[in-house]
Amino acid sequence: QGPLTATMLSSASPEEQKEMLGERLFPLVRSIQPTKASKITGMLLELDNSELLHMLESPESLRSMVDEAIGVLQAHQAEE
Amino acid sequence: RKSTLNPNAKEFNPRSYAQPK
Repeated sequence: QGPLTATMLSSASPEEQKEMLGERLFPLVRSIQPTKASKITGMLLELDNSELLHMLESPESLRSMVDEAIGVLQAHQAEE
Repeated sequence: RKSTLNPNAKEFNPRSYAQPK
């Protein structure tokens, strides 16, 4: 299983594209933040696919976005 | 800067990985 590419995504429907990206992102997100990986992956999947492909190739970008998602979730929970 | 991330996003549950409880 090689890296996911824009060409591979382009042959799939928009829903399938997010599914393919999510399947790749989830284990990486879980390795950074085990307890909220499903929620965080769902949040990241709302970003542009080009940005998601970049995150799959760049652990630093992914980590910084996961950290941001954790911050957003904590702020949201504090509001409730 | 306000984050573009949405805390109400739907959770992603992968098919190929067991879900931790």
